[in-house]
Amino acid sequence: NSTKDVKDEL
Amino acid sequence: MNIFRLAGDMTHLASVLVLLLKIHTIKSCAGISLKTQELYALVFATRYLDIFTDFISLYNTTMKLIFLGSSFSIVWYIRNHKIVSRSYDKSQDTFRHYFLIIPCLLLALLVNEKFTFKEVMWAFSIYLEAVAILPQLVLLQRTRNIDNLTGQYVFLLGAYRALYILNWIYRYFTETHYVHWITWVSGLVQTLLYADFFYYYFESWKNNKKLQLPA
Repeated sequence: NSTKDVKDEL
Repeated sequence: MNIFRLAGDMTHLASVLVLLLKIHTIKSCAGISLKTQELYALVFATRYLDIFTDFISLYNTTMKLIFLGSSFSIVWYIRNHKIVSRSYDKSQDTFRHYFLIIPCLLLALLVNEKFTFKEVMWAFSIYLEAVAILPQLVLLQRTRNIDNLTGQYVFLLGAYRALYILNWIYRYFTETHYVHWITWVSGLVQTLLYADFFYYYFESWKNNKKLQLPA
């Protein structure tokens, strides 16, 4: 599953 | 979110607040490199392009707005505020920071997580942040007496990325497939650049002496 690699770090 | 990353973000926020405190209350930017501030404004501008497209959390968006707003207002203060700009010593802040931007941009075009505008800009911001402190460190070597707020500002700015390294180690061991070589290598380089500053900062704190960096 291509969980969009969201940038969760600042 | 883990305690290391939260501590890192709070330390980063503290560094920004210390700098704003210095500039806003004593209306002085003595010892502060405008070039480092400009580089940081560029770092946030290129890193937070997704601020209106990807909503992660209220915390994430709030912190992004704080870092964007503070970095650009600090640049504005030092450039345009009639009192603050007088304390900026252009002749000392001579690092050619444009020489940092081009290599970081080229590297971002070559090494990125995906060859899209946003990802290349994000990688560029990571590489640029790693070297953004150089003009400030060079200026500190030329500044005879570094005032406490400036020393604390640089210390907090260096400490935040060191805490992020602990966060990356923690996430590597607790999350599957958590591997981000771009941020890991850049973050390590960034923190290592502070190594000698940390040493002299700790020495001055231990011996209760004025912070002095050897030229």
